Amino acid sequence: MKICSISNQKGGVGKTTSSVNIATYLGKMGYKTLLIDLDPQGNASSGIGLNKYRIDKSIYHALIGEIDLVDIVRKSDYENLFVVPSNRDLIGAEVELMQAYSRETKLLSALNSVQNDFDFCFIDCPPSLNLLTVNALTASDYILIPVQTEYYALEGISELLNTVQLVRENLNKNLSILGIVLTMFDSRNNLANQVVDEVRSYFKDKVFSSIIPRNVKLSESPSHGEPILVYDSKSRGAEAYEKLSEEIVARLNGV
Amino acid sequence: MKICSISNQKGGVGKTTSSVNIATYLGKMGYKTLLIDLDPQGNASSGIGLNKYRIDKSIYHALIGEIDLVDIVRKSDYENLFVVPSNRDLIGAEVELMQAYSRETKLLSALNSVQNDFDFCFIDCPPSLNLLTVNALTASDYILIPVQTEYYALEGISELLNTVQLVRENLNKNLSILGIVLTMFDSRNNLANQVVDEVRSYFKDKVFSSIIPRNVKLSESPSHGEPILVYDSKSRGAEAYEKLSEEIVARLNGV
Ligand SMILES: Nc1ncnc2c1ncn2[C@@H]1O[C@H](COP(=O)(O)OP(=O)(O)OP(=O)(O)O)[C@@H](O)[C@H]1O
Ligand SMILES: Nc1ncnc2c1ncn2[C@@H]1O[C@H](COP(=O)(O)OP(=O)(O)OP(=O)(O)O)[C@@H](O)[C@H]1O
Ligand SMILES: [Mg+2]
Ligand SMILES: [Mg+2]
Repeated sequence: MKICSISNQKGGVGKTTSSVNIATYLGKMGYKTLLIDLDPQGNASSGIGLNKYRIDKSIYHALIGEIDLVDIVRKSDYENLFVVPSNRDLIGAEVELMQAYSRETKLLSALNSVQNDFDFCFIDCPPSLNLLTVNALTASDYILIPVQTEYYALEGISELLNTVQLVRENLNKNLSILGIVLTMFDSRNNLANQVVDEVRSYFKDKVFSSIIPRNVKLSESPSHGEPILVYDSKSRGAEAYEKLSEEIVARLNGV
Repeated sequence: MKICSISNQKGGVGKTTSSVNIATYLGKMGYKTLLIDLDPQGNASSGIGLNKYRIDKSIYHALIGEIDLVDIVRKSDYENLFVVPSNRDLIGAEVELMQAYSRETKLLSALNSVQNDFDFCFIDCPPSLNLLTVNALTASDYILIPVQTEYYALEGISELLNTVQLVRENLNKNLSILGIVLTMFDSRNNLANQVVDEVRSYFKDKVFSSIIPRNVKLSESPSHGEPILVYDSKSRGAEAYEKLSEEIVARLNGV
């Protein structure tokens, strides 16, 4: 199983939208895929159609060792896609894990129980560089970084790279950057084009060639609990995530 | 000095954009205003024109008691507006404060040193319900909640209200909700209109009547380090924040 964290501490850049939609496309392509919701907000869980208020055991219970992760994996309504949901219990995980031994490797150990069950695993991270995100990066082979094509989104990248470096040096020497995906792009907007140029010149071929456009269908689909390939597979948002998913598979298989 | 936190754990909903622009309009109206950047990303600091890489002492140093807050207050380029900047040191604050005595009231104590120097103080919070946000809420008279007119943004509100309640019961019985501000509104979008209706029916007159439209000038202004009233005071974004700021002052003075 190859594991990829989808992470950026800047808020609202498309982490959850990317996690849900990439995982669904990989499932459709025939890869057995696991989506882990590591954000206390539980957006990935509801974006994939779960009712987070009816979730009894979540990723929180696997992190604190109360239950095996394999026992909380649920089949989603979508082909080859399985989910480990989050719920509000996760809010307390940060404080509780702080005191624990090997607090950074709780998720890594929990994932052992499903290591041979899936081809790929994607982890939707919260908007911070906290212990939950460090757990995700420590457990991952790769990080995928969504970058919104806006000014504030550029500012946080160097901090994120610092954290990736620290995790690689201290906790997980395998961690590498799978790529950067540019999101919510509006080609009519000068600033957006400048951000694309800047990110491309800095990250070069690490930047995926598929850019995700700002597309209202992408923001509507979670209100129906459906990924974009089900909600509106002909939309510009769906086509962009499909192309991106093909690029991702090529990198995951060929890397 | 009346203190207001601008907080919502959902990422990218307009916390920083609101903090920077409300604080600037209140300064222009003649109120001596302090803006505190409590987000390690430092977006409010750069949005108001500071270069966060040249910031030596930040809010971090006041939180850990290394320096008095009054000694790190800086005059901004804008009328009656002063800033306490953030920088990357703040990333470590969460872990360091965890072990400290009275860890939730560090900001409250730090603000004592400027209590009589300003009319209003606004605190830009990070996208989480962590110790930094709890410090902000514990130090505040009010919370202002920006809510993006999108589906995922609705999901987190009940959690935020839970946290406000817990802070009120355990740490700060004065804390009250100043109001809800709807942001990034696109009137042509069905979902956005549904979110407005839902928020209005739940929060009733706590919702400010001024709604902030999605307006490209608002996302361009931080790349020039300028608030909207300087970057483009005739834009729809500027007019909306001006009207909102008048409503805020009315509530702060009349409450
Ligand atoms: N390409 C897009 N076009 C239009 N809307 C989008 C797009 N991608 C995401 N959105 C919407 O923008 C908002 C932010 O996206 P999302 O919640 O996926 O970001 P996030 O990084 O996961 O946020 P958080 O930091 O809170 O976890 C959501 O309301 C989502 O529906
Ligand atoms: N009304 C608006 N119209 C258009 N763009 C906006 C508007 N408000 C904010 N933005 C842009 O949307 C992005 C998110 O806004 P902002 O950074 O203020 O949110 P935030 O809640 O502070 O995010 P974080 O959770 O990361 O702290 C920024 O790039 C900002 O420039
Ligand atoms: Mg998310
Ligand atoms: Mg912000």
